[in-house]
Amino acid sequence: QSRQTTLDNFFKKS
Amino acid sequence: MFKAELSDPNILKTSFDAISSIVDEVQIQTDSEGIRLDALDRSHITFVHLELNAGLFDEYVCDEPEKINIDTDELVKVLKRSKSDDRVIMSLSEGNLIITFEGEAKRTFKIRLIDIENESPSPPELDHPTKLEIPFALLKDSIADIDIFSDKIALMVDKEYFKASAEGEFGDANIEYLHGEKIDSEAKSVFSLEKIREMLKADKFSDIATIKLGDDMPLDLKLKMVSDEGELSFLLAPRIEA
Repeated sequence: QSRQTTLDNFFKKS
Repeated sequence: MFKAELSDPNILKTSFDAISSIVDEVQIQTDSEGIRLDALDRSHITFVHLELNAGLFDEYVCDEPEKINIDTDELVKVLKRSKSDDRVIMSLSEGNLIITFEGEAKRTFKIRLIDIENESPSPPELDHPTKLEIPFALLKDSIADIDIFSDKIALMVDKEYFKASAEGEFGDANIEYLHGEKIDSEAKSVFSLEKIREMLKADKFSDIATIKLGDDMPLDLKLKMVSDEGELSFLLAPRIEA
C-alpha cells in the first residue's frame, strides 16, 4: 500500500 | 502591447495539452524577455513551469509586462484547432486573448480572460542526489509498458542504470536503461502513472528529458528545447509506503 504525498512540505522548506 | 507570432503551433499545442491536464486555470506572465508560467495543481501534487523566450518567436513584442489569466481547457480547445503548418499569432485585446491561425484561411479566436485570486507559486529549490538525461520517447514507452500491470511506477537510478518498474496483481514489468552518466548514489521513488502520463503529453518540446530523482522525493522532469529558447518542467510529489 502507498499513499500520494503533496508538494506542500517542499514548498515550505524553500 | 503584447504580440507573439510563431511559425510552429505544435509547441504551444502540446505544452498546453500537458498543462491543461494538470491545472484548470493559469496565469501566463509576459514581459520583454518572453512568456512564462508557474502553476500548482489543486491537490498540490504536480507543479508545472513553462518558459518560452522571446527569441523562440518569429515576432515578439511586449512593451509592458502583462498577466494573462486563462482557462486552460478553453485555450487547448482553440490550440487543437491549429494545423501544423499554420502560423499562430497571440495578442491581447480588451480582456481577451486573441489567437489567430494563418494558413489557407485566417481564423481568429477570442478567449475571455478570467479572474485568478491565487498568486502563482515559485518553484522550490530541491537538492536531488541524482540527475540524468534520457530519451523522451523511452520515458513515454516505459509508461505504456508499466500501464499493462500497474497504475504506479517505481523510478530508480543507480550507478549504471535508470530503471522503471511495477509489480501488479497480474504481472510485473521492468525497464532498464544504461544511462552512461557519472552517478555515485542510488535513488528510488514511486509515482502515480496517471500523473506522469499527464506531464508526458508535452510531446514536441524536446527529444531528451532531464530527470532528477531522490529517495521518496518529488520527480523533477525538465524538457529543454535544443535552441535553448524554451523550457517546460514539472515537479511531481511521490507516493510513499503507508
